[in-house]
Amino acid sequence: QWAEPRVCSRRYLRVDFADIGWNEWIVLPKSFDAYYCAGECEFPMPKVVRPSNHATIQSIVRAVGIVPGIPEPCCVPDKMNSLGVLFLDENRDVVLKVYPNMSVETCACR
Amino acid sequence: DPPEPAPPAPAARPAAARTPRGALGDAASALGLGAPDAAAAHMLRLYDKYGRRGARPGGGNTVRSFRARLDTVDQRPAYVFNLTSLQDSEVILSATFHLYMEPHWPRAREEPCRQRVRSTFCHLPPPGPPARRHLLFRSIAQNTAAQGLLRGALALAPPLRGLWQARDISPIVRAARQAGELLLWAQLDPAGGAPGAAGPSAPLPYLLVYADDLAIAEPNSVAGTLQRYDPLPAADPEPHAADNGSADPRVRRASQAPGPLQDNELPGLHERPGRVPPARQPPRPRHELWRGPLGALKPRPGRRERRRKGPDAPAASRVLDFDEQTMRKARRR
Repeated sequence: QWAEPRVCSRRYLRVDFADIGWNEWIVLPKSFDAYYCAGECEFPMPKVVRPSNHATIQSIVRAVGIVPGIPEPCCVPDKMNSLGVLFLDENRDVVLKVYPNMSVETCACR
Repeated sequence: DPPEPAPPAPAARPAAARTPRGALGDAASALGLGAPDAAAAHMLRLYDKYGRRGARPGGGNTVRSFRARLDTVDQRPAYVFNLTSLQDSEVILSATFHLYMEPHWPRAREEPCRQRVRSTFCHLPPPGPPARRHLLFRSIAQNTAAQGLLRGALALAPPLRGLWQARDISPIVRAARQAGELLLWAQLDPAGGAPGAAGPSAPLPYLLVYADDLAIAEPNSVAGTLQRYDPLPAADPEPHAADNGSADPRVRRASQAPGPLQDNELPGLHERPGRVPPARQPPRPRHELWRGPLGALKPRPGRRERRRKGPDAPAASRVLDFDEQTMRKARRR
């Protein structure tokens, strides 16, 4: 925890399907690296957090404080990767599906 | 990129890295998919090939395997494939039929002839290559006694040695699916004799259907296919929420949309905070919070109930599902 940066960034998360009870029908993978995004999108946002133009404006408006109640932009997944999952269907036939957006590659302030 | 905390050692692998053969075997055996299950073995190989990032099996995102069940149709053995697990959102790209064939060439008969030249048996002219046999594909809807329409035929040439043959049967599967006849059965033509193209100990054939699931890009699609229970079942006080039996694992959002359906407005979309006094909004039960305003997770029937229904259960209705309260009123009436 001490090593984690405060700024919006990708954090490590390994998901084991057994932990969420899906291991009964998922054959492979047993687990995968999902990652997640966390951290602050404070003004001024560095380029490294890839702020959208909207996020930049929102951040400025929040910093100026003219409009009350405007939160910081959110730290969310930017680029994501798909994941092939091999599972058993209702008839116990094997199915392979490639699900999009299953793991985070980069995070951004949006 | 911002600095990223160093993950533990396994993180060095991509999300779905190449899987070692041993791991595939372990996974297969753990799920009872032993070596005789050729379909499972083929799927494990496909996973190994396409499970990595960005790879699209057959140009789509889904591959379904269907193992044959040996049955009797019209007093003759047939291979039956139950395709009912195909989803409406899955566009079939191609379908391959995989059949193990044993050699039927007369090599075995020729050997004794060379040794016993004078034998009567050996005066017979040497037999030529065996005649081609045809595998006829028919399709029927579930719970139909009819024989079904002939959807196509495959000419089978016996191989020189026992091996698996893969044949493209995309038009057959597409036509059957289009007709809503999701029980496909394959039978040798009457002149073919034996039930299968191989001996009784030979592995059963299987189908692979490559499809593009158009619904996979929808929000929550992973739960629609992989989540098979309501994660908050105890918090559901309404009896109707757990009584919507259907073999379809997909989430049917339209069927459970609250409110009148006269307009096309999404509930709560244009509501501004503060417009409705909070007192008029009753606290939402946990299961509704899970479902969210746009989509409802369809509760699945219990495992035991599903098993009881079996493959012969009537197909899920394609009309709108009414909520249980409406159905109860209707029954009372």
